[in-house]
Amino acid sequence: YGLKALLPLIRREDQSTEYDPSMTLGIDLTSVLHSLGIQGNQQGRQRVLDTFQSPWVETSRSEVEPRFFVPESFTNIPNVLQSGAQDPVFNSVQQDHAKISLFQDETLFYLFYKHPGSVVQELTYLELRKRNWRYHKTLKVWLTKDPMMEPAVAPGGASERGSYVFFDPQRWEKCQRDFVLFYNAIM
Amino acid sequence: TNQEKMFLVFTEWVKLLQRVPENDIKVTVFIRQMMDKGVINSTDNMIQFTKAAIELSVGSFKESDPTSEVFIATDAFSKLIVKLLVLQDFTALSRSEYLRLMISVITMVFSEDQGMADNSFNERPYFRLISSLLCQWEDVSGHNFIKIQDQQFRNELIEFTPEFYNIIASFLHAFQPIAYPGFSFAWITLISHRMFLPKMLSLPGKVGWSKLILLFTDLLKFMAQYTKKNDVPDAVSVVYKGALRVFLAVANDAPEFLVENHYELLNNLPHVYMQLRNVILSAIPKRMVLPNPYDPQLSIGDVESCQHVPNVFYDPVQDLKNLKKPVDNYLRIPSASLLRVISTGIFKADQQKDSGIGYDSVSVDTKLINAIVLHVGIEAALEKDKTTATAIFNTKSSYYALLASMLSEGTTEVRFHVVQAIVNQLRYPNAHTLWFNYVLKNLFLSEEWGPSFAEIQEIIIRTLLERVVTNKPHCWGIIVTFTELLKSSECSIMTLPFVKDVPEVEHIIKHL
Amino acid sequence: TMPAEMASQLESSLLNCPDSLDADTPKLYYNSLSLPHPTSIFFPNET
Repeated sequence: YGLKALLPLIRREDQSTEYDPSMTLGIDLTSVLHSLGIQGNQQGRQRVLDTFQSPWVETSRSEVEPRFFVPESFTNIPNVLQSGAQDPVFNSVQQDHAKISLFQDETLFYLFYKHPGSVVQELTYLELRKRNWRYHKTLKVWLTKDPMMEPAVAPGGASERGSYVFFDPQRWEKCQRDFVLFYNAIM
Repeated sequence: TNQEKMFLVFTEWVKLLQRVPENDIKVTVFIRQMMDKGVINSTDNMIQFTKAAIELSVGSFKESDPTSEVFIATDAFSKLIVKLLVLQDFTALSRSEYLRLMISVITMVFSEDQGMADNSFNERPYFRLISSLLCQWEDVSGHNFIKIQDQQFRNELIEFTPEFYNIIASFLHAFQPIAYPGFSFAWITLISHRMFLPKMLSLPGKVGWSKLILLFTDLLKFMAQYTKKNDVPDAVSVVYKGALRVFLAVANDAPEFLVENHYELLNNLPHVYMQLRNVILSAIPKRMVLPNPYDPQLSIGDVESCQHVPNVFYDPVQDLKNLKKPVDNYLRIPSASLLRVISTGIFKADQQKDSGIGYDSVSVDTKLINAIVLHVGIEAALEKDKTTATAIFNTKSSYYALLASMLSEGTTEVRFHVVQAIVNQLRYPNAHTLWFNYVLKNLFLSEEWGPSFAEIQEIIIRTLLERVVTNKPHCWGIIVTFTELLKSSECSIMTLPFVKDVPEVEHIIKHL
Repeated sequence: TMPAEMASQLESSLLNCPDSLDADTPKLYYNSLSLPHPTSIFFPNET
């Protein structure tokens, strides 16, 4: 019960034989807290249990839908998407695909990323292309030319350097970047 | 057969939900028809239907292509449960009884499934059923069931909601890892589910807290049972990592839960989990700003929050058993005979195995010791409010005397566990931290121990040191107390023989 | 010491541990636009 009992904890060479140090002395919790979305400072404290994905990082591969509430006023807006008095419906690809052209860019991006491997991902892809956005195969983001700048095509014609507007799906915003664009990387 | 009919009806339900949105009138009509046609109009039929639904859901999961949608039937079943709770008029059975009945049937099927010799049990569909049930209940109950038109129904459902969560909690308690190890990882994921844990933490009047403590106790008991010091099975080590993350998340979102329940949580926490112990004890009330514990000008008595008595959700007096009277009587009027009763009453009938740092067994009832120490602290704080500070900040007071006497009369083992219990109360700035800081300092510097002096001092230093050599967090009260002892002019710790005897420790203390 | 049968069940539970996809909000009714459809391999394949 005295100080000598702490020796196996303190002496590094004894650690692995007597106690599991990750549980006794523990570990630096910075990365664990970071993985939970907990910031160091108290001021910026945000709740994390409401969006808790899993007790383990390895099984937290995707976001989970939190509690949310859609007020009545969001559901009875007349003439949304030119639908007149009724709520807009999307029940038939044949009948409804043209409505995609009524969505704003951000809505298209949302649908593209939200529904992988679906009809709507394909339809939003086609619509964004119509609006001169191009999808980068490796970065997995959409980009379009900055209208203010003319890009310089590289000798050989395989790429161009210029200024582009990217849509960042993590930060959910458009941002301008100088970039070397390889033509075979976009679709 | 009747069972086949049940299968058919459930299958139709699953198909219906894939074809129409859930608020479509056809969904309500289907349920109405289920009731009218007697599918679920009696307890027997209810049981049979539930059994059919869960068996089909689990069966369909097991047979589905893993890359496809494997939970369609399970999700449909959970939707049905919510609809049945919300759409029916409850006359014969209450809503609670109805839900309990369905859960009991699910429990039965679960037990049978996991007991099958073919090892085909998979926790995922059962996990998904409860997870979806929680999500769908959340959806319908949002903003006090605003989606429900009828005001009376709405009121009933609002009243029922705490019951709903407590029934789920009871189900989880029955399926704790010690009982159903094949469900352990699903279980831990469920108790920390985003639609369960924050809800239970925030139910009005803290009505979810008792069940939550029960569940956390289940988790800690499982970890305690199978944690050996140096041979932790890999799976248990993974359990620990998950538990740590969950506790950190709770410390962030609802620190008051850890603050008010530290006693019960620590009663079941294996001693070797030193960092986790610190995580629980370092929880501080939201919005409290801690004075810098390393500030050389800091005087703990001047910290304003040290005047506030912390809330203790579970009164440890309930755990005093047959020592309640002797302890309370001693606090009124100390006597040697009462002390004898207490000192002998803290021993267990038999020695038990325990995984501690430096010890493998325990012959005292540590829970009882923790209860006594905390109870004395609570009573001391009450006394201070009733009378004056000098009534308790006084080595002649019965409060101090009881703890000091337990040390002086006790074996080394008793001394260790009493000191541990005292140090457990050195947390954020509050009235208990302040008083136990006073107690510990005086115990350390007391000249009344005689030959036991060195042993008691060593136990105190060991107990404080083990809580600061760990990775952070460290408790504010521990740092402040240890700092005071290190700076004490009355006793230079560095000169103490038992410190000099252990060069590694001497080195650390010098560093501190 | 954990009995062998228990250890084996615990291991099995670890292997089958539900992940965040299992814990996500159920969606039963899919409108026709979000039905599965083969799309480019370069598109993100997780939501």
